[in-house]
Amino acid sequence: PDPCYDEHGLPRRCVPEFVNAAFGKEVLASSTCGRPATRQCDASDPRKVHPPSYLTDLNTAGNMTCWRSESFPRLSPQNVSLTLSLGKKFEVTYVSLQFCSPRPESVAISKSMDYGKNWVPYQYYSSQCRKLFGKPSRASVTKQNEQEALCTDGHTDLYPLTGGLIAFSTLDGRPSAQDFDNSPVLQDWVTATDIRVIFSRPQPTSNRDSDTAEDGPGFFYSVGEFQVGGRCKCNGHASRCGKDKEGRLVCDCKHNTEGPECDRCKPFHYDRPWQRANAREANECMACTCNLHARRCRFNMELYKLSGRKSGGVCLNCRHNTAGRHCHYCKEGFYRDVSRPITDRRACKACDCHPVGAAGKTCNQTTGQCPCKDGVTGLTCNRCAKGYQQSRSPIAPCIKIP
Amino acid sequence: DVMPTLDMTLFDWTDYEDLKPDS
Repeated sequence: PDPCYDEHGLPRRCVPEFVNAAFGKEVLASSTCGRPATRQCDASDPRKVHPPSYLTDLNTAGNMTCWRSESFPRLSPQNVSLTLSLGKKFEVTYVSLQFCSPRPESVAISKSMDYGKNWVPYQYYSSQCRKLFGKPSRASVTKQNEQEALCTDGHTDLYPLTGGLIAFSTLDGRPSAQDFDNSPVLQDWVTATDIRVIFSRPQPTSNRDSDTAEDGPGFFYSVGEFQVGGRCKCNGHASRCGKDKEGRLVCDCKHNTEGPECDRCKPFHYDRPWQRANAREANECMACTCNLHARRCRFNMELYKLSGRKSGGVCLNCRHNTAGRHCHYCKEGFYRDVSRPITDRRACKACDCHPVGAAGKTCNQTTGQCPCKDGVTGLTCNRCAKGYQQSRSPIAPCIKIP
Repeated sequence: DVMPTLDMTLFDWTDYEDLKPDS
């Protein structure tokens, strides 16, 4: 059964499964050890490589593979960034990092919603929040600043020397999290196409892990697991994401929606504006009512409001001689054949008014009666009325019999 | 009684050439 429809075939909200969106994806690291080779790290030796791909690979229990940065001189520790592209918009629930080195003294997590063009802060960790990031440590979030990155002085202890965790929950402590369906602010807050982590101030590792034992402790960053927990963003209109023809990750949209995130209505489904699905309402896109006489329509907000927010579709290019917002009546010069349903291709018949007997070409749209000249009769005005006879004048084709 | 349909050949189009149907 399709999770996007209930047992009666009615649409309902559906979401892709919760995944580690980082798994198997490429991470760009601004620094990676091994070139040139050192005692602990050699890019040409499979036993001593620590590439960024180890951040998002499968780690079996007790066999964690670790990425590792270059080592820095003790007095000039450098910033190192890890950038992960998710390939499409995801709704991120958490970002976590499991370290193989001691955790850095400071970490900044940021996100992009436009594939890396712009970045916004997500969360800071530092023992010196104010000094490094201009933020108070341990601030709280209110309804007024739910899209603001916080700084915390937790998670930055030197110990454990290995296996330490940094885990950021995107909704934790944010007041509207309980009413996520009705909070566009938080829906926006959890949306990301890319995640970037910047480490600064590495803490000393043990001499054993140092590249040069005689130099004392080493200064580098090493991470075994970079996880981004969340769901492929489909706005409640898809239960899975897959690759399109070009290999891009896209939602498998239902409810008459389309787009990478099911973020618009399919053509001809513009009877009401696109909306995200929620727990109460699937908000599926509705087809315009054009009685099978039009292939295109557009949405009109004024009509939608006037209808009590029920219908705003306006059919375009009504065919088969129909006209009107829903192609529901016959255009000028045609009349309704009541023996056929309005959806029939021949529901509208030509008036066929007589070129001499009729006073015009437009007939009554319901009865088909043409406007007849004086003394003329018949549906198409093609006969003289009783008491009249045909004349020689095309202006007055029937004259009273003397 | 059903009256006969208008006979187009009976009309004098001399002064109304522009009103005359094509066929």
